[in-house]
Amino acid sequence: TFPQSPRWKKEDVTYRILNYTPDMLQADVEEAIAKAFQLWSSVTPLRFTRLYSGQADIMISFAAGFHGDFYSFDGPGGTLAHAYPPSSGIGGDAHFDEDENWTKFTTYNGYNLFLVAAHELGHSLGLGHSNVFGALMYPIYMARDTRDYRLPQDDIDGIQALYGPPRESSALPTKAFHPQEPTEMTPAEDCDPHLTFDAITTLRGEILFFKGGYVWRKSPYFSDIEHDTISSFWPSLASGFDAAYEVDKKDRVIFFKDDQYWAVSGYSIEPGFPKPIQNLGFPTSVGKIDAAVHDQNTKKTYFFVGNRYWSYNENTQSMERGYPRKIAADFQGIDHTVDAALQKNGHFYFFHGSNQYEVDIKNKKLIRIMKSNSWFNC
Amino acid sequence: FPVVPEKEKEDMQFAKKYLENFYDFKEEKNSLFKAKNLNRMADKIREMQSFFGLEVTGELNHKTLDMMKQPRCGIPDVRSYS
Repeated sequence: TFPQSPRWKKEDVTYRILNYTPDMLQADVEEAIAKAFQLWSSVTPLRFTRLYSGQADIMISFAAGFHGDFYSFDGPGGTLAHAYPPSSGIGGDAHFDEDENWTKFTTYNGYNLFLVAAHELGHSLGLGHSNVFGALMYPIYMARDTRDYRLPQDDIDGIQALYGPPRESSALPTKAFHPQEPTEMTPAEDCDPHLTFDAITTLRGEILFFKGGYVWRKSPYFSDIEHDTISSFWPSLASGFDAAYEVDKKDRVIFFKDDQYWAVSGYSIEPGFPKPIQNLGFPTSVGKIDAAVHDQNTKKTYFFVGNRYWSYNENTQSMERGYPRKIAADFQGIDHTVDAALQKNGHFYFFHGSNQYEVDIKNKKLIRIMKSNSWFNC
Repeated sequence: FPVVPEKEKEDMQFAKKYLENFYDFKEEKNSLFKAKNLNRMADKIREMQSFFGLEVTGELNHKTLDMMKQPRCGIPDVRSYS
């Protein structure tokens, strides 16, 4: 909560929508706001009534830049919205930055108004920020599925510390709101000899190994292998990848999942992604790719699909003519599909099941075969 | 992740603004307090890293900076609006 834990000293709280964003239909704005209030009323005794004129407890508005309080908005990105804790006057009011692109969807090129409003109304009711990753009151925006959205337990605990649980008759028992059960499988062991990977890439001198929703991180700066969830780096890409590669000169990593791809720089997903893989020149018959690796010397990127591969020219941003070709025809000793691929120390490493094949980049000849997790100093 | 070197200065400015907005960082305007400012900023970076569960180093590393650049709510993380 805020210092001195300000809260509404009544259970019937009013709100009014002062204006609308041109990004959405008015009905969609009203639905998003109403759904956000319902999230909080379902776990407290509070009841929210919409007013259409006069002064309401919670005044909701869209504005850009300076908008009459001491906290101007900052254009697209950065700060999305803010709201004031319960009190008279500006207390409780919620302001949304009109320079953002508001949407009722959970895509990557807009901010979901329901999610942001639910967060800001948490402030309007007296909640501060939570440092529990995944909580609604976590300060950073995270796109997530809003169908059947359930309030995480941390937020329920916070709001009920201020207002208590709902009256028995008026809402679902709070136990109906279980925190999102982790759906992640337990992470595989680093030194399991049968360990396989979905995708591998370098990133600013480090090597990232992906499997399911997890990533192993091998860094030249630390001796041990770090093991994280992917969501701790890219919350909206939590489910994992089919392939990944780095174009280091552009400080850019490309991730592939099914028929889409994303470009990231560090932790930031570049705007306008995901894009369909057909944008790269794949025929529609290709629904996903198995592996990708970039050769910094030739500026070519190889994409592996089944027993064939394509060569993509990063300079011209186009597929090369004469492809796809058989992998085995050009990479001696690679007679199978490729799960993941890596370029390091002048070699390619092609991963297939629990084995990896070290290939000389220049003559494309097989040098040796090792266990896939030989990078983990087992 | 490692820092891409050439934009460190602007990153420092960005971080200072972020810490002022969300972590109650106040910089002494008088340049005589430069060292004191740097220490105070390192403390605020530690506070922010601790809030987000990052490795608490007090240094403006890439992971910290990227977390600062994520779209977010305008309410401070450690104090309410006065």
